[in-house]
Amino acid sequence: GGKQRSISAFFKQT
Amino acid sequence: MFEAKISQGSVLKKLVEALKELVTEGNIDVSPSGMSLQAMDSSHVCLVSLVLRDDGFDHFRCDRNMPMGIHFANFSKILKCAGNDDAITLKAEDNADQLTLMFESSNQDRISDFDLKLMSIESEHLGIPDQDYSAEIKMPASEYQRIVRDLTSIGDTVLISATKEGIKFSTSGDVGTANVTLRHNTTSEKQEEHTIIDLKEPVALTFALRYLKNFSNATALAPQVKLSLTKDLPIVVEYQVGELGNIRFYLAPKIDD
Repeated sequence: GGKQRSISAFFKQT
Repeated sequence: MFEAKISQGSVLKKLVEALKELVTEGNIDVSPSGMSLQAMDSSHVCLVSLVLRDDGFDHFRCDRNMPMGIHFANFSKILKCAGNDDAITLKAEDNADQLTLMFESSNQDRISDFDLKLMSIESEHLGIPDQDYSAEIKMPASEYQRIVRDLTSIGDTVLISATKEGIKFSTSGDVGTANVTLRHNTTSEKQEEHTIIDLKEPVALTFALRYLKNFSNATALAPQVKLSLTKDLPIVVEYQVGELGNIRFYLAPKIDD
């Protein structure tokens, strides 16, 4: 279980 | 123009085999300092970052930065035509719509060339900061592969907890439960057999096993793998690719509802 966030939520766009 | 030669072509074959199940397509960026790739899987849950430095190649020339849009299953089809002992040369003109791959056998009695069609791919680039992690664990790549393979047969998610006792992988499913603990171990004369646990503070995170298992497709690239963990941040699973560079996989943790 548990929610899965998008990986892009953890890094800034450059 | 861009031209890069690697005498140990099997490295390139292994790299693409490590990627192709996870990433359908992506831009390999070439620049005078080398080749790099950043790509997400189709569900955008994990990110792969590949860095190959110019000085790791037998020959490297790149006059102009450019993205080369690659379909990895197609790249793999062509690389499968290279012998394991072949040298591989990659060539592309500026703004080319194809990448030429030339394979030379080790005694130079067989030379073949293939053109791979390039694609135009829109991709966002993410800035990945260098940071300190709560726990960094180096272990034999084959051990990591075994753990994620074994646990995938039991459950869907794994709790990875690093404490001063060691690093513990736990899962559960319809079959029952499983726990594997590795302890810090540097007794072997062979460094690649060591397990090194560098713990700043205890940390425990949950991840989807299918992705961790997918990352182990890179096992053939390196004798050791490094896992980096910090609370609420993606795990990093890193393989050093000899003197050439590295491939890193980032996977977002599962968060309780």
